[in-house]
Amino acid sequence: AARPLKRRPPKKSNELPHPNHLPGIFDDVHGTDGRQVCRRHELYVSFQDLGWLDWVIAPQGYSAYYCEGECSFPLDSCMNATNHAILQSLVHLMKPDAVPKACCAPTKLSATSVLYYDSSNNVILRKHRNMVVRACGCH
Amino acid sequence: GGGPGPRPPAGCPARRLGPRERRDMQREILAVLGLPGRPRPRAPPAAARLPASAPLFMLGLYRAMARDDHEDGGPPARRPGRADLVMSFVNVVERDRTLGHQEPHWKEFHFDLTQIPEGEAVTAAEFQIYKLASTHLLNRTLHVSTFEVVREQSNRESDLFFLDLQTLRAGDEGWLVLDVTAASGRWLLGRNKDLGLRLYVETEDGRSVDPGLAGLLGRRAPRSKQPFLVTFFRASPGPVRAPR
Repeated sequence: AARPLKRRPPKKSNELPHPNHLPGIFDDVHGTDGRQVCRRHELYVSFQDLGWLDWVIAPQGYSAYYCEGECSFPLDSCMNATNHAILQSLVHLMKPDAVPKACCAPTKLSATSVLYYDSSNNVILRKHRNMVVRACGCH
Repeated sequence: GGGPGPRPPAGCPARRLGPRERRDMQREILAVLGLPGRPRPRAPPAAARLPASAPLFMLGLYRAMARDDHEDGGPPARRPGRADLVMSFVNVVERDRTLGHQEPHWKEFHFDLTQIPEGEAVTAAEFQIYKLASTHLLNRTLHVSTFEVVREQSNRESDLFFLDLQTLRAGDEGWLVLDVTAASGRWLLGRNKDLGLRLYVETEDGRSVDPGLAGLLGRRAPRSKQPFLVTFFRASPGPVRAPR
């Protein structure tokens, strides 16, 4: 008997969300209950406001960012959640009083550099690691 | 990421910090950034006057490092990418044994290293000196050798430790970068002692040349061409702050 034609399985789109995909202005950044999902927010540390510019040569300040938002099930792809966080948010649904939601925290940090004078007018360049939030996620 | 700036938690009116809270916050940020308390630069900040050679060089390094920070994970630039801390030292004292004195001629520079912080491992150190094209030596080949002055002796020549040798043409002009990393081992032992660097210049046939005649500039050069020392450190793990 003629063999049935082999149906080509539907192509699965298997590209993973970019690990640092942060919701753009058109993405719906509100979870089901209307509260913000976990994402990165602007936080600018201004050396100018702190009155340090008479000895810090550069920069005038830097964008440190901070993470804020809900980690509620289902943890959308843009939440950059760990498997543990997915599990924890599931268990939270079953036992909300016993197990808290996963929390929104930095998943990728980078450095910032500061150039300043010391008290002998030598010029110092110091690199500070883990000072800038690059991506947030649920942990 | 964009988005509204930090909002005070609901129900708590935004309020300005009092002067004392502001000072506490500044101290806290300084501690996290590992910056010293606000130093009082002796003279008006050099940035206010003509930019000097060291700040100009350090600003170039800063831009390279800041690019390195943003291209996170990219191959770090050769030098600044590996260092956590770079210090530039302006020359404090200069002594010359030039023409009119017995040979060999030399130029000596002293640097105050007391500002070097504890526990930093030196990954590299360079002495940068500007060289003008020499009109006295036609375009002969010159050898510039650098020594550390380990100990000065009153009744004889100082104890010297060889650091670097560079060969160039008398007609060359630009920054000469001498590698003095080998001297850094002693710094961390005796930081309270100045670092002395001595330069000799010789022709191919070994005749001593006055460094000034060879075009090497010292303290009397314009600010943007004065010699300076740059040291690169690999910080030990971040300063552990006592919990407050």
